[in-house]
Amino acid sequence: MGCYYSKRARQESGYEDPTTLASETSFTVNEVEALFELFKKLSSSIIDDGLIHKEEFQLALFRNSNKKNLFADRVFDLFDVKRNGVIEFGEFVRSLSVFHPNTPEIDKISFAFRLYDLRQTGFIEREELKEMVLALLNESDLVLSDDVVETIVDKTFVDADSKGDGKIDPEEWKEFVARNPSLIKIMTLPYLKDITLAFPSFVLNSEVED
Amino acid sequence: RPVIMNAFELISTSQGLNLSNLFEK
Repeated sequence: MGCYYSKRARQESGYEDPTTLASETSFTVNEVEALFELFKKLSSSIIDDGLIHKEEFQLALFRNSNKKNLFADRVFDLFDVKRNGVIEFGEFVRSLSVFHPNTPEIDKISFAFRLYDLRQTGFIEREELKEMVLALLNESDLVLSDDVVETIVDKTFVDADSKGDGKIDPEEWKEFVARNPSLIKIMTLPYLKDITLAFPSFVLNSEVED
Repeated sequence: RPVIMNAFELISTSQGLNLSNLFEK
């Protein structure tokens, strides 16, 4: 039942034991197996080496492997836990787990904080927020005057930086999200609950057969 | 009265943050 192929593919992609991954994440063993199908597809779209390269990530997100995007870069960097320039299967599953509907909100809030803390200083700084607003405007072909951008950033800091020290710390971020829960809506992918339906071919490769 | 957008609300609309595209077949 395709065992030779599936074992080979698993070795190449740093395949980790689904039981271990399931025990560490919000996924069931079956869901981890299904994610492997998705991972195989993404990791072979340009370079068939069982690792997700940034170009493959961009291709999946934008249908364009050359599209530069600050936010996609940040997501990629957070998924690439080992910081070796590629996403391995274990990293993929553990990071995607943050987006599972059953994952505690506090994990989602913390992941979003790290995403927006561009320079990893432990704070979201004013300059970082402005840089992200400008990146979003650029991505959306929206043009706003510098005054308007400054006003948006200022207003957000008045709301979020409750200590008034010019930077948002994790505690302020948590309180800000509690008052604005829509900010972490993007941190939940309802689709992840149906992953076994979306990628049913895992059944054919299941280790139960081995 | 003008509504001033929350900067985080604005950036959360980025396509780069919309991971549902990873699941497109």
